[in-house]
Amino acid sequence: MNIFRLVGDLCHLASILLLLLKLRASKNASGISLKTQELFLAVFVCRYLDLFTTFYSVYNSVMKVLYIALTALIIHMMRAQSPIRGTYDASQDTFLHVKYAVAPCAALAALTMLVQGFDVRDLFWNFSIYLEAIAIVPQLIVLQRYREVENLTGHYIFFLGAYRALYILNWIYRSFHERGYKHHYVVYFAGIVQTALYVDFFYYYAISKYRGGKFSLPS
Amino acid sequence: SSSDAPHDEL
Repeated sequence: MNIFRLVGDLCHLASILLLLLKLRASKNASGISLKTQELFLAVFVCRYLDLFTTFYSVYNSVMKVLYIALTALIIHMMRAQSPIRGTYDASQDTFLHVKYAVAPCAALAALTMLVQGFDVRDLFWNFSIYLEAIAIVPQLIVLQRYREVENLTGHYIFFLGAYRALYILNWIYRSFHERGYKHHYVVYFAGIVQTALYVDFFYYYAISKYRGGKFSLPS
Repeated sequence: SSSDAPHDEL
C-alpha cells in the first residue's frame, strides 16, 4: 500500500458517498446516468470475484464489499425508490447502449486470454478493466446534455476522476519501489484512457471553482 | 492466476 493508492481508494469511496448524499438530499436523480452506475456495478462484481478465492487484507475486502453494496444501493434508489425514480430521465441517458459497451470489452478480454493463457477469473478481471475505462462515458454525456451541474454531482465526478489519476501515480510508485513488480500494460492502457476522459471535465470544474460561480459546461 | 494481475488493487 502507498499513499497514492490509499488516497485514491478513499476518493473513490468519497465519490460514491457524495452521489448517495446527492440522491438522499435532493431526492432527485437528474443529471445522473443510471447506465454508468450499472456498468460500474458490473465492473465491481466481475473484478472482485476474488473475494471468494483470495484474502488480501481486511481493508481490501471491506472496500470491495462497500463498492459493490453502495453502487447497488445507488441503482436501487434510482430504479425503485420514490420520488427519486420519477426524476430519472432515461431519455437523456441514451448515449451508449449497454450491449455496445459490454460486447467489445468481452471480446477484448477474450483476446487478452489468447495472449495470457485462459483463466476464468482473469477473463472476468480483464473484462472489468476494459469496461471500467468507458463506464463513465454515459455520465459525462448526461452532464453535457444538462449543462448546469449540481454541486454534489460535480464533486462526485471530480472525486472519481481524482481516484483514477491517483492510480496512475500509484503504478509509477509501485514500479519504482516494489522489487519484482510486474508491469501490467492492459491496466496502464485502460487506466490512462479512463483518466483522459476526465480531462475536459477537470478543466471546466477548475474554472468554475476559480470563478466561484455556478458550474456549467459550454454548449 | 496466470497473468500476475495486481488483484490487491481495487
